[in-house]
Amino acid sequence: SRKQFKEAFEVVNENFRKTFQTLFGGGVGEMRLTDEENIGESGIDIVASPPGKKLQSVALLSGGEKSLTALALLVATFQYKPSPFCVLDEVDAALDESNIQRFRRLIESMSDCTQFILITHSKTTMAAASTLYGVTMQEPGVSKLVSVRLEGERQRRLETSEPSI
Amino acid sequence: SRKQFKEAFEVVNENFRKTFQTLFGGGVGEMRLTDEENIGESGIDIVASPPGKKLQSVALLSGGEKSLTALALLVATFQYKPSPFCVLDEVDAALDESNIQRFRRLIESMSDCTQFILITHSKTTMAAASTLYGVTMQEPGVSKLVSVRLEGERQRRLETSEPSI
Amino acid sequence: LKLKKLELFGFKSFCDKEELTFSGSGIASIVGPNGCGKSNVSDGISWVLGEQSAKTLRGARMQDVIFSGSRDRKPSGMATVSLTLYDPEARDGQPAVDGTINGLSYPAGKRPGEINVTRKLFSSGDSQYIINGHVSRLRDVHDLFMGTGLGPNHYAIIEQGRIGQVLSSKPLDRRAIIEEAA
Amino acid sequence: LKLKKLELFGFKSFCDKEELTFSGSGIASIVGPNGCGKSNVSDGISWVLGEQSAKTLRGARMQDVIFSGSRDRKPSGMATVSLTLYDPEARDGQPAVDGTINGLSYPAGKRPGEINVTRKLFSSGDSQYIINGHVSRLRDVHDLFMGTGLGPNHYAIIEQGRIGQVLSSKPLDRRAIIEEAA
Ligand SMILES: Nc1ncnc2c1ncn2[C@@H]1O[C@H](COP(=O)(O)OP(=O)(O)OP(=O)(O)O)[C@@H](O)[C@H]1O
Ligand SMILES: Nc1ncnc2c1ncn2[C@@H]1O[C@H](COP(=O)(O)OP(=O)(O)OP(=O)(O)O)[C@@H](O)[C@H]1O
Ligand SMILES: [Mg+2]
Ligand SMILES: [Mg+2]
Repeated sequence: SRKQFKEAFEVVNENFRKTFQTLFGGGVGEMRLTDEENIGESGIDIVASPPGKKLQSVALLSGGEKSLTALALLVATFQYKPSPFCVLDEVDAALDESNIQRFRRLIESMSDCTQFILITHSKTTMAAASTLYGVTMQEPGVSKLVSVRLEGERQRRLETSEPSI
Repeated sequence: SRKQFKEAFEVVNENFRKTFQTLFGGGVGEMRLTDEENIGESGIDIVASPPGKKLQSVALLSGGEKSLTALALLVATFQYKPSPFCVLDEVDAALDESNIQRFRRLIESMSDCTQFILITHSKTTMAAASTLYGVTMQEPGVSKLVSVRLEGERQRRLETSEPSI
Repeated sequence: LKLKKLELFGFKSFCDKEELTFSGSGIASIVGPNGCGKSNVSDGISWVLGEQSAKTLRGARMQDVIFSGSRDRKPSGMATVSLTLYDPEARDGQPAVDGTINGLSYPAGKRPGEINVTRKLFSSGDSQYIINGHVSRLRDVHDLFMGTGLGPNHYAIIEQGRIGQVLSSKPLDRRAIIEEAA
Repeated sequence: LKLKKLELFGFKSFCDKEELTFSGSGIASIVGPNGCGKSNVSDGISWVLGEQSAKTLRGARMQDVIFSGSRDRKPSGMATVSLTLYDPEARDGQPAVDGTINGLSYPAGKRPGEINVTRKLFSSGDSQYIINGHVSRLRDVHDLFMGTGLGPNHYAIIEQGRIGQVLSSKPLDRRAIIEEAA
């Protein structure tokens, strides 16, 4: 309904302004309705300006800046309505080391109510995990899972993972 | 002309078969004409099968496998007709460490006749360079270049880069 | 709802049955070399939640998700993905009963508060959705996850290479994300 | 043809004049944190070679490549990118003469065998192409690089995020790459 949308929009937008500043260490990021008069059918525009930079179209942002802005918006949505779980496949691919650290801290702050599944090549991102699964293809074309436990148990390799509940 | 195209296609395809095997350590990669009967207007399909895997559509390949296949084709084209220079912007973003090493060795083998400019966050890729430029934004929004010389001179920071010729 | 287990069998490169278990919260990470099957795990999750577009799963037609064979293995006849979640508010020790989540009722599962969603696809093209052992429709699976970010507009799953899409998508597509959460 | 120098002035985040020099072969690497201007260097190269699509350069209109100001700096009135290459077969010591490369003649440059291509864009929208000091047309720039992979279909420049495009593009687009090289 229109009232629900307006309320969700306002809350997520306020969250977004904060998560943007957390990930960028400043700057201005927010959503704007394309049609203030007609909220029932309006689209949503995103404006983003990293610290010290002039406000321009988001298209001109760098690859890493675009990733961070999108992640800020995603986390803002989760803060309003958490998902049971969230799968992020190599969303850190365009980020430099210091931004991967910021991304990691933001995800850690969200992880008490949402199960995050991070697919990654980054050692920094991996290190944030309490559960680690390695995927291997010893036999070409056939995937196998290897569970690596990290909390309170010594690391062990298992051919099949045992349930942790 | 049609004859030129056919000749270029044959040579690049033979190069591609080899560069694919170099980057994948085996497997089969090649181009096929969509319309053998009408070479003058035929499109080009790409088939790629990493070692031990079954031949399927390239769309099903992983992110890293797609990058490697595209790089194999690009290098195959360069071997036929070298460019004065080639700019690769973060083409290693999806590659794991061992594939970045293979990519790096392939570029090194091509670099005596072509000037490669590699934009990257990877330490492995950077280490292949004989000329290194750092881009900085000490003043927000204003880019500056810093030349870092690696061959035969001690590393020095310069506010403006001096010509090396 | 919390995530408990994911099983893949005959799905993409998972020729043999493989299983991941989760603690329901916190961070799990999936790692490995290029092409080993990490994104295929993510595809398995999208697929069992009811993904209808083969293209989103990098295929040309839906049968492309069935293990198609390798150097030493024959193709599989079917693909199965099974997702198990649990409702932490269901009380243990009581016999498993029908429950409600997200305003929808679901049939009793193996344990109290447990919800298992399974999808099967046969190489003939026949397919099935099964919720807690009861054959269900795609619609039931979508309803179960409506508004959680795991429904048909699953903003909670970001595929490889898609992180930029939020910014480059049309203004009305972005509206759909807020509407889903609302 | 070998690459010698690139200058950027008023182009995107390069408010002040900045210069890169090259040895003509080997590997050069451009590094730095997110958003510092690395891809803008690559955009500068595409632009001076005659890129006509603002969208390829991530802008909405071509004036978007002019430095638009920052916290402490006013917007620039124009953007200039200058690319210098040299023909290693032109003999040093001889007075600079008109030459030919790629089957095309070019006017004498500062040094024998040197080719400088400069592109300017004013905030008014006026723009200029200059080859070795002579005002030229876009067509002349394209002809200079035809078939080298740096022409209008510049397969020798792979923009950030575009590496997958070769594989996902249409069969006829891939033909264009082979035709360019042929
Ligand atoms: N139906 C299928 N049967 C067998 N193998 C398949 C099937 N579908 C996909 N594959 C294989 O799965 C592999 C891709 O796996 P996936 O995309 O999960 O890799 P990844 O671990 O994410 O790698 P990257 O790090 O490069 O992203 C490909 O090599 C592909 O050939
Ligand atoms: N006309 C312009 N005037 C001023 N700044 C601009 C202009 N066009 C783009 N920018 C700025 O340049 C920055 C992007 O630079 P660029 O894409 O080169 O970054 P990058 O170094 O490639 O980063 P990444 O590692 O994230 O890819 C953006 O912050 C953008 O705001
Ligand atoms: Mg992947
Ligand atoms: Mg970039």
